[in-house]
Amino acid sequence: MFEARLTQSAILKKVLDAVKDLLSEATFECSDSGIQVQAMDNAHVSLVSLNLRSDGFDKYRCDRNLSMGMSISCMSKILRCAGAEDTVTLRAWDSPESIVFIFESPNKDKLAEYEMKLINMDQEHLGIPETSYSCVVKMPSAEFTRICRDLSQFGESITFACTKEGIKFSASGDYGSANIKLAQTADADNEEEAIIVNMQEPVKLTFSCRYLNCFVKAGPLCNQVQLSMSDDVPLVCEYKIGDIGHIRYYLAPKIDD
Amino acid sequence: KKSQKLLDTYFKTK
Repeated sequence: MFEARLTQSAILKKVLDAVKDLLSEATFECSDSGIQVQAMDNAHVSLVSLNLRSDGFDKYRCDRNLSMGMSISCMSKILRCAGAEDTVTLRAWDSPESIVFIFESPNKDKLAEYEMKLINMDQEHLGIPETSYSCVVKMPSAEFTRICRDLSQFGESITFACTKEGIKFSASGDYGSANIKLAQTADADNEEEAIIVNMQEPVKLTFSCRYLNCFVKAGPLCNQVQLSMSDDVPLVCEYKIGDIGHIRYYLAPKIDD
Repeated sequence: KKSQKLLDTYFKTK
């Protein structure tokens, strides 16, 4: 039997909001250690890696490893039915053909159950290599969201240039150009507002706005986002999910064909 | 495209 319970269904709602624009369906790998999703978008330009640790759940039981193929749009519709304060429980039996979402109101006077059919999916086992990055930048997620949104007006891509002083985002197109420089914060008294740059080598990489604007949908999950960059390897854009796990987006830099 | 190839190569299938 598989059962995972979260007191705050809002977390799962936000997780779905953060992946539904990139993935139409995905395999949820459930084991004793937690729930993991690794899936590429249809165009094979980005990869989503979601990790929810079992110890982050309020109740977690997984008797045997399960691979459950789920429609992300259907799951998203079901989670929209949960009240903001509801508790959510995911439940499936061994060799399941469906998964049940149970929403319980805080005073336990309302109990709603939604059953979703699982889908058969081709298993894509991806290996994410260990990489030491030339630059790792931590910054407020709201700032990153705003920069991606603002610069998207000027072109289809944004160039990230990182030095030890800070990071510069720039875009150019038919209407003109724009660039935004963020300096490393001198004193990180307020952790949520801090901009921290760890640089081994300066990097300059260009990424598609379309994908960046999908990644920033994870902004409501965490006040800070971490960007890890090296030449010729995918950008990693990471948001922590409270004490329960993280979502990482990988995006290949634009390379002139 | 090269970007797709880069990603496919980077996440080599196990």
